Amino acid sequence: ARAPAAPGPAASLLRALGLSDAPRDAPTSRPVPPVMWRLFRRRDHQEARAGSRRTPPAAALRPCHVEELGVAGNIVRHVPDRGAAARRPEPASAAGQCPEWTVVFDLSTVEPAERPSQVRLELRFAAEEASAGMAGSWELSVARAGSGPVLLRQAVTALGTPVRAELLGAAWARNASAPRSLRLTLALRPRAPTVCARLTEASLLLVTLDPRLCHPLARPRR
Amino acid sequence: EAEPAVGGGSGGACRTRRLYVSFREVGWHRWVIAPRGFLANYCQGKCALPAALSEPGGTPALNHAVLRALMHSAAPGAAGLPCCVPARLSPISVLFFDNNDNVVLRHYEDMVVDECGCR
Repeated sequence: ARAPAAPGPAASLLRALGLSDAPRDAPTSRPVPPVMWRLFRRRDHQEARAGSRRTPPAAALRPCHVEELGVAGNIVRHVPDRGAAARRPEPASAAGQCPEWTVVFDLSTVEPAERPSQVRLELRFAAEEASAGMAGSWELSVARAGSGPVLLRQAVTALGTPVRAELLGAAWARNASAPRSLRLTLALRPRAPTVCARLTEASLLLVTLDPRLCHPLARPRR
Repeated sequence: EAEPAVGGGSGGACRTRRLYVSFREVGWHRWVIAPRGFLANYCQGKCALPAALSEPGGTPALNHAVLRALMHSAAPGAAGLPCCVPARLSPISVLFFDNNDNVVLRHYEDMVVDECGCR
């Protein structure tokens, strides 16, 4: 039998970069989130400095550490909510009940060897009525989609800024590898009779450490 | 783009040579967001004396490579010359879209040769 053709140089380089295949073209409709640009620029700047003779690399850059987020890691992913497109418009809030939302994150590209070091839910809300104010007092609750207990509760005092909730240790066990998909049910309940809010954007910032791509710092001196 | 090898062989003393990897050249420019490419460089050159004596940073050191070079100058057929290899490397980070439309930032160690040395 003919031996399989040796992979071309591009395929070998791709595999060396830990990517199974070349992704298809970039989605035209998806801008690069500012947080990812910021992390890249900060990292790029540090690596350029590490390359210069003046700064010893170990001092300038800790391998496998995301300085800006202060956690271990060598892969950062910004995962959009898959549920947004399928989300039905919320019913008008009746009898004081505010709507719940289901968000879905596809994590099938995360490899089993990767260890999560930060799982941050990023949410944006808007007041349901333009005339309603953006200040007030709400309580965000996060649960697994379907039945299940509330895994996380967090106070929200304003709607104008992004709401961030750390899920590691709450909706995601610390040493567990990534599920193929993470489905959550969110609710934002007003503490005092105010108007319900509307979920306008949901995403997940996932930081993982792939130990196979890390090696210890310089060997200890004998 | 690579700096041409000297004299088609490994002439000249061991040093860092320029090698630029362009993502456009391998057709990845549509899914790699940044950078457009990176200066990977490579090492080439002879490690005979006195090149084997000089270390990146200019501080002469006695090590295995120097012993081999000394042996080679005394008995050329014995152990051969030391090799010209990366002595100092830097990491790079790549920002790209994966197949799930996630924006991914990956960090790769030891991707850029900053300095070469004889080993």
